Amino acid sequence: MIRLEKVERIFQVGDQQVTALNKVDLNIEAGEYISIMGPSGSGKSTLLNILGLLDRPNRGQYLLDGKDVTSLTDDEQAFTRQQKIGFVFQFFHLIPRLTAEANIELPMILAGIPEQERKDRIHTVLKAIGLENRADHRPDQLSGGQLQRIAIARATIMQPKVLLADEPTGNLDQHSGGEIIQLLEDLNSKGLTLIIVTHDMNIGKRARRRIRIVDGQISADETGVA
Amino acid sequence: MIRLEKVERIFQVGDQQVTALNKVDLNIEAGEYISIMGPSGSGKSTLLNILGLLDRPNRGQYLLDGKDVTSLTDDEQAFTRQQKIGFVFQFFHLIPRLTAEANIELPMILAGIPEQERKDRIHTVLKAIGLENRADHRPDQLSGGQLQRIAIARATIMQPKVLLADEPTGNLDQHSGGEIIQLLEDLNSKGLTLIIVTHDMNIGKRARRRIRIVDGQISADETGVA
Ligand SMILES: Nc1ncnc2c1ncn2[C@@H]1O[C@H](COP(=O)(O)OP(=O)(O)OP(=O)(O)O)[C@@H](O)[C@H]1O
Ligand SMILES: Nc1ncnc2c1ncn2[C@@H]1O[C@H](COP(=O)(O)OP(=O)(O)OP(=O)(O)O)[C@@H](O)[C@H]1O
Ligand SMILES: [Mg+2]
Ligand SMILES: [Mg+2]
Repeated sequence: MIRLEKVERIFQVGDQQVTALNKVDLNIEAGEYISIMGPSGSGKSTLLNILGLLDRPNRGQYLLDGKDVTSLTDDEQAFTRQQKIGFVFQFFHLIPRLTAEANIELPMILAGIPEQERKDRIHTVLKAIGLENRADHRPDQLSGGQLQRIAIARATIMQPKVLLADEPTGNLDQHSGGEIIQLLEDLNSKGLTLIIVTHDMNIGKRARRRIRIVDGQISADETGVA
Repeated sequence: MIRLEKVERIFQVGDQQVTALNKVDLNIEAGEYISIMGPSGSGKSTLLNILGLLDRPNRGQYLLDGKDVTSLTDDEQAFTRQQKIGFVFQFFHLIPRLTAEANIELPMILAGIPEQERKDRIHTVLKAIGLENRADHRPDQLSGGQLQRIAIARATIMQPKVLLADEPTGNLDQHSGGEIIQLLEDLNSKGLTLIIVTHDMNIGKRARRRIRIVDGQISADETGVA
C-alpha cells in the first residue's frame, strides 16, 4: 500500500545542509499498526510529512497504492490527501477563528457530507473524546490536551484509509492518553492503517510493528510480541 | 515567597462559564522543587499563567515576596516578570522570524547584558541542550523537541528566581527529556525555585513536593519521599 524507496530529504539552512532522511526504504501494508520512535530531531516528523503528502523527497520514490505520488502536482497531492489520509500534527494546526466543533466539521464540509450527517458525527466524536461541553470554544480557549483531542477528532472524522499521528498523546494525562489510543486502535481493528510517532514507550510498544529512526535512518524494524 | 489566597479564575465563553481555578490556596517557599500533575483541562496552565503574572485572578490574592501583585498595572507586572520569573510555555511561543540563537539572546538584550557576555552564555547553553549546530535555524526549521529545548534555554538564560515550566519534556524522547530535567534540577540546587507541570509520572515523582490538581482545585499536596 505504501512503498518508500531510497527516500532522501535534505534541508538547506544558509550554507549548512541537514540530511533529515537518508535513503529510507519502507513498505507498509494496508491495515498495519506501526509505531515510530527515536530521538528528538531524528527525522520522524519529516518522514510523516512525506508519507502524508505534505512534503516531497529530494530523491527516491513514494508509491501509494502502486501509484508514484512523488510526481503528482500540488493539486493532485492535495486531492489524494483529502481522499485517503488523516493527519494529526505534532502541533495540531487548528484554525484559530473556528470553534472546536467547526474545526472538526471542516473536512466533512469539504467532502460534501450533508448537514445532518455532519452534526451526528460531530456529536458522536465529541462525546468519545469527552469534549461535548467545549464545542463552542475556540483554540485559544482550550487547554493543550483539549486541542490535541480536537485535532485527533478532525483527523479521524472522514474515516481515512491511513492515519498518521505525530505524537498524539504528548499533552495528555495517562487517562485521556489511554482513551485516545483506544479510539485509534478501534479504528485500526476496522481496517485503518495506523502509524503513530511517539516518545512514549508505553504507547510505542503496543503497536504490532515498531520502527526506530536515528539520524534519518531506520535503525530497527520489529514485528510481533515485544 | 509565593502565596495564593482563595484564587479564582473564571472564563466566559458565550453564555457558558468555566471555573478553571476554584478558590486555590498555595504557599511556595524560595528554592522549592514542585511538580504539578492532573488531568487534561484541570487548570494547570491557568495556575501557571497566574503565578507567572501572565494572567490575573478574578477573585483572591497573589503575594509575591510579600507584595500584592494582583493589583499591579500591566507594566509593573511585566517588569516584575522580566526581573524574577522564567517561563517555559506549553507551546513555546518562540519568535518565528528570529533564529534559535536570537530567541535565546532576546531576554539578555532587554536586560542590557553586554554583547560578549551574551555570546558566551548562548554558546554555553546551546552546548548544554545539544543544539550548537542549530543556532541559525528558525523555528519552522526545527523539530518539536528542538523548539522545546530552545524555549527552555530562553527561559533559564537570565537565571530567574522562579522557573515555571509547562510540560517541558512533552516533545522529548527519554534521553533528551532526562538531560533537560537534569539541567533544571541543577539550577534548583543552586537556589532556583522550580515548578514543573507535567503529565509524565516519572518526572513528576522526582520533585520534592508533588501537587495534584483536579477540576480547578488542589486535590493532593505531598512532600518528601514518594
Ligand atoms: N524546514 C527545515 N529546514 C531545516 N532543517 C529542518 C527543517 N525541518 C526539520 N529540520 C531538521 O531536520 C531534522 C529532523 O527534523 P524532524 O522534525 O523530522 O525531527 P523529529 O524526529 O520529528 O524530532 P522531535 O522528536 O523533536 O519532534 C532536525 O534536526 C531538524 O532540525
Ligand atoms: N481563555 C479561555 N477561555 C475559556 N476557557 C478556557 C480558557 N483557557 C482555558 N480554559 C478552560 O479552562 C480549563 C483549564 O484549562 P488549562 O489550560 O488550565 O488546563 P490544563 O490543566 O493545562 O490542561 P492540559 O493538561 O490539557 O494542558 C479547561 O477546561 C479549558 O477549556
Ligand atoms: Mg517531530
Ligand atoms: Mg496545559
